[in-house]
Amino acid sequence: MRRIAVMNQKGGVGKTTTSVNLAAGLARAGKRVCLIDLDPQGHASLHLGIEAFGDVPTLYDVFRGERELAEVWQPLESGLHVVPANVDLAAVEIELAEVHQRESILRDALSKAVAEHPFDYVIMDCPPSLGVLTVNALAAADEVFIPLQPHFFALQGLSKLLETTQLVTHHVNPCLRVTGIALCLFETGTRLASDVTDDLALFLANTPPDAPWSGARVFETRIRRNIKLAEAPSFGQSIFDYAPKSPGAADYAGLVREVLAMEHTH
Amino acid sequence: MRRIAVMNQKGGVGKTTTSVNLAAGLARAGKRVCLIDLDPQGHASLHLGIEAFGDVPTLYDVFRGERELAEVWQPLESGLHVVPANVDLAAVEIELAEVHQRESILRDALSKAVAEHPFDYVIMDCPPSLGVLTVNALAAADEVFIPLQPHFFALQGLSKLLETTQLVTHHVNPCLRVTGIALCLFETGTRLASDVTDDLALFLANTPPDAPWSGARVFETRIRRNIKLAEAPSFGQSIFDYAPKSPGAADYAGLVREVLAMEHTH
Ligand SMILES: Nc1ncnc2c1ncn2[C@@H]1O[C@H](COP(=O)(O)OP(=O)(O)OP(=O)(O)O)[C@@H](O)[C@H]1O
Ligand SMILES: Nc1ncnc2c1ncn2[C@@H]1O[C@H](COP(=O)(O)OP(=O)(O)OP(=O)(O)O)[C@@H](O)[C@H]1O
Ligand SMILES: [Mg+2]
Ligand SMILES: [Mg+2]
Repeated sequence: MRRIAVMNQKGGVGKTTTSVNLAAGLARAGKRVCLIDLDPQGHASLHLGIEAFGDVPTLYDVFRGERELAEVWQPLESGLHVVPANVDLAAVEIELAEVHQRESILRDALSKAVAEHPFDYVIMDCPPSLGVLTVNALAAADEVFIPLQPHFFALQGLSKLLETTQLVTHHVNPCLRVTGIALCLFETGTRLASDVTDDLALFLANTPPDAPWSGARVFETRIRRNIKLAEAPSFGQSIFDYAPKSPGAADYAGLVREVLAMEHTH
Repeated sequence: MRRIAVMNQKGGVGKTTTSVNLAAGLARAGKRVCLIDLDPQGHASLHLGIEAFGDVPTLYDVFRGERELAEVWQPLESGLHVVPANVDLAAVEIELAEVHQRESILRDALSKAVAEHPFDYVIMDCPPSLGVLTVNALAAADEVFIPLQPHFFALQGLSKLLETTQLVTHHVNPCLRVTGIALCLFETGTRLASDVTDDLALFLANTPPDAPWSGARVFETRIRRNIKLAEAPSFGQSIFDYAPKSPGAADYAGLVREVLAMEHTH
């Protein structure tokens, strides 16, 4: 089972779009996939048409110890299971501030749930911050994927993000590794995109061999900016259902192929 | 003095780009402006070339009660004063969790500082969350500007954001009003942008008269997507210095004019 946290504290870089379309793509390839929405905005849930309002059980209930993951995830037609979130989840940052071992609540809930319901992939969509929700995802994951918009602020944040991953590796989850960086919202032909891509390659080439991101690869597939990717959430669909012939669907299908191909080397 | 919080918990919608270019534009128009960076990513500071590393005093020192605002802000050539931030600021969420009246630390620091150093505008760039840093900005502000990318997720988050503003109005700062919504990263000609803009107008038309956003206007100026706006931060400059003839500079100049014109009706 591969447990992948999709994270980046920089906002609006394509975390949710990547989590949803990667999870949907892997499910279409016949894999058993669970997508966990860790963002109080609940955008991964909304993107797939799940309205987690009122009494609908969400990830918040799991953090409060009131429900098991298996009681909260919703199976979709595609076989994909989604653990929804809503704004209640925002309370976790404060409510768990004093709780002992708060960073491993999700990890423990996940290992309990998958004992009876095996998955091939667990994808975790993180909020744009490095708080207790993201740390829970890092504790529960064995891989990190970093969606990165090739803009100036993106590179700025990367070293801080990698430092945080290293802290988690040292204190909470020694097997955590950053294995993939996905260039999203890519505007081919702009100098900015090619400059940042070059800077990124240089940055990674100078990585110390023992760093948790020393094995990270930049995926060959660039996820190009494509308006259909921004339209799909308003229809509650992945890009594969909404616009299967669009460049957005082609790009995410490419990413899915690369992620599957990693299985043989992983 | 106008104190404006630029906020939206949705990530990557143009908060920092708007805060920096609005502040720079108002300073070019001869106003005395203070820009406060409330984001631990420190992007507003970086955007203007301020590297707040090591012993450079930052907003974090003000939250800790170790420095006054007037000891921390850095005057730039343009007359704009910037209160920088860096990742240290992220500790505030946890460190202040138990502190009494933690939400008004910035308001108190600001009223003390401006007694000796008057400003015409204070612009506060918020992080993509609704935590203690954003609440401090809302407590210190009298106006809220909401940058909004005309995408599906943007509208989803708006009602939650307005609810939070209402909570702050009731409990912390009765004079707080949402006065402006700026459409950013606008892609003219896309159906998505026109659909969301229509939905937004409908949403606002149905606003109850006593709501803190009942007077909110959607600025006429649309900030179009323009790669020069994404390039400017890597040169440490506002759009007016980096690419004064670009559509990005024209759009932000238009926004500055509209903001100045509000003074007569405000
Ligand atoms: N390749 C793309 N082309 C066009 N639009 C995109 C693309 N990827 C994402 N978007 C849109 O850009 C916006 C930001 O993407 P998304 O919400 O996935 O980012 P995020 O990192 O999850 O944001 P947050 O930090 O708020 O969680 C969304 O409105 C989304 O629909
Ligand atoms: N109108 C625009 N045209 C093109 N690029 C833009 C525009 N506005 C902002 N950008 C770029 O898009 C990215 C997101 O913008 P910005 O960082 O200002 O958003 P934000 O809301 O402050 O993000 P965060 O939620 O991380 O604080 C940045 O890389 C920025 O340079
Ligand atoms: Mg997201
Ligand atoms: Mg910002």
